[in-house]
Amino acid sequence: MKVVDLFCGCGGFSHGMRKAGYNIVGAFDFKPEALAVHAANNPALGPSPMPKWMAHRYRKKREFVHADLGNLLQWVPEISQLKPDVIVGGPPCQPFSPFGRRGGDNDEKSLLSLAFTIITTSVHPRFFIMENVPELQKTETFRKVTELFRNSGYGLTQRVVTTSDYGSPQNRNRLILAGCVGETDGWLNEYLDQTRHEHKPVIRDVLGEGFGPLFFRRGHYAGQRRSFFRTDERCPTITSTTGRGTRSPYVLRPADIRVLRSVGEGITVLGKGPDYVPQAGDTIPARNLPVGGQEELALLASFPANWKWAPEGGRAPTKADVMQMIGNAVPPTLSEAVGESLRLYRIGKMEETPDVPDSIHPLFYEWLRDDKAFDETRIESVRRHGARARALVAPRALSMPEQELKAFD
Amino acid sequence: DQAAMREAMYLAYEWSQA
Repeated sequence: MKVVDLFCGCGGFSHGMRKAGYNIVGAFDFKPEALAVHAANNPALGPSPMPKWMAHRYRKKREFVHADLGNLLQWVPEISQLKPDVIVGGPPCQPFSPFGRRGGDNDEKSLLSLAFTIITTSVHPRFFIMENVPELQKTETFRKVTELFRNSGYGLTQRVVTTSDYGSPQNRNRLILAGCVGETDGWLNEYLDQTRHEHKPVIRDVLGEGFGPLFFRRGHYAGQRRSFFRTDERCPTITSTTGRGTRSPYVLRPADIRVLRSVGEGITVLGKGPDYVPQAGDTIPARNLPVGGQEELALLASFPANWKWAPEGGRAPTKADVMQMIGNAVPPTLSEAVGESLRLYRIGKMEETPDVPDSIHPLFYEWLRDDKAFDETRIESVRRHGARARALVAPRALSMPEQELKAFD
Repeated sequence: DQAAMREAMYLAYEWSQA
């Protein structure tokens, strides 16, 4: 099964699909830094280079602005030539993400979800899997996206999954929209259930006992959201800013105090002695808190330990680049499970194929044996494959092998 | 798999022409 990964970033989706046994034949993204990391970890592949005019625009604006139809004219034929069986991808979700600035439907990046859809419906592979934030479902963009997919004959599975059900200790909700040509809605649901992991990992499972009992991740918002987590809990969503915010002091919130008390861990409060029991409102220096470095955050995002974040040759990505790649990536364990679900669906489908009475004349098999010198195993294979092929063309009630062959093609 | 199915169809066609 050939897979094309759109908006591939550093390769989280591709990696999981590869582990599930798929062949990644193309990976596309706007960010050269991310593509370099993708290439370093998928040496067999060589991601498609960004068109030059696009690279220019990207450098100039540091952001891809006009996803005009000109892009599609360039990309659709290129991707079509790769003849993928599956198109996967997580179009940029920032316009709809609850983290950071939200432009929603009016954000120009929201056009990239539509670009994914238009490319997919034009190339028209049998399957596609799109990943995004659940908030997308409430948008006008999503309405358009699903309408386009339906118009081109895809049955849709629309499902919000939690990454901790699929091997990553993050409590991260993701929308999976999966399409299959000619299927009924919900076609992948039971297989997504089957591939759910039994064990929901916690922070400690990934970082080990050595990390200590606490994990600090500065809350995004002012207010009551805590920033301390026990390492026997799951961790909050890793975003591009997860490692930041340790230079300025942190003011403890009541929810933090509850976590600190539950592990009985001492935290140094500015201007107080070591025996002081921290209270909400106390200021602590954030410099020495157990934040987790880049490597640890990548592990929490379910990347393998040997993932190369600094490709040889070329410019090394900055720390911020890498954090953005990790934050934007589809957790590989999730994409692997999605790929496995698709595999199970296909196996189930094959088993369902009805037995068609073998309408071929017995002389055919004699001919195979005597004239073509086929052995019994090979004759049996022809019988089986012929029956399956004929099941596909059976509704057309054709009698001649010539017509059947044409219909099959 | 698809190739095997096509081959089976093709063999039947070839036989019908023989």
